[in-house]
Amino acid sequence: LAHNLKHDEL
Amino acid sequence: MNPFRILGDLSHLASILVLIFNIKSTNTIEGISIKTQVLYVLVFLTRYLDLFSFRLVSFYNTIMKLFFISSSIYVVVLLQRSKTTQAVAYKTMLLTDTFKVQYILLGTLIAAFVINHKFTFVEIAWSFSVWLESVAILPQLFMLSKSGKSKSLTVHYIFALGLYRTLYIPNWIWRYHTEGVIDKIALAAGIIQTLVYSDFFYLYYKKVIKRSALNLP
Repeated sequence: LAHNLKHDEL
Repeated sequence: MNPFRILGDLSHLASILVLIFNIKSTNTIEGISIKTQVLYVLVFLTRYLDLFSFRLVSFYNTIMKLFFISSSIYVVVLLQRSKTTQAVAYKTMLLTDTFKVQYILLGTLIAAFVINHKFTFVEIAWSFSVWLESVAILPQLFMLSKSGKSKSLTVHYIFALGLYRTLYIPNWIWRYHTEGVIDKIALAAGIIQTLVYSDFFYLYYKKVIKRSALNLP
């Protein structure tokens, strides 16, 4: 889930 | 997306537009640190490696990432170009832009190797990018404190840039409550970044906001 957050933010 | 995230992204976008507009309209590079700008190129290139995986998150996300990479390179090109068109201003910039970036690079590289989600190239690059971003403004702030006086547009640029990561903190808290996700590395680096800006924010408040309040009829 942390992975998702990282690529979806700038 | 929550309001903090949107406002954060918009202020990030605004900061870069203010900077480019500043250089283009006044045709001067006075007060801008090329070291900070080169660090941002490095930040975006190492952060957005996921673009090459072609598993795109959203149209918005991809466009913004491409914009941050290309605009940061464009700013460095503009500054480099001034070497011939504004030889004196360029030399003055180099003379006042004396922050030792090698310490920043070494420190953030070590931080990336020690603190990351996984010991892989992409993860270490992402971590490096996040830590580097948190301190990349230091050469610019150092230059500002040395020269004492500054062009107001440069100051607005720094303010908008600092505001962006500060707004990301309530965004992360929001996302933790609504989605149950949080990235501890991004959060820690975001707090450091906000602290790096805190002194500047205080001066900005005292000089820019209070002064404009005094000018009101």
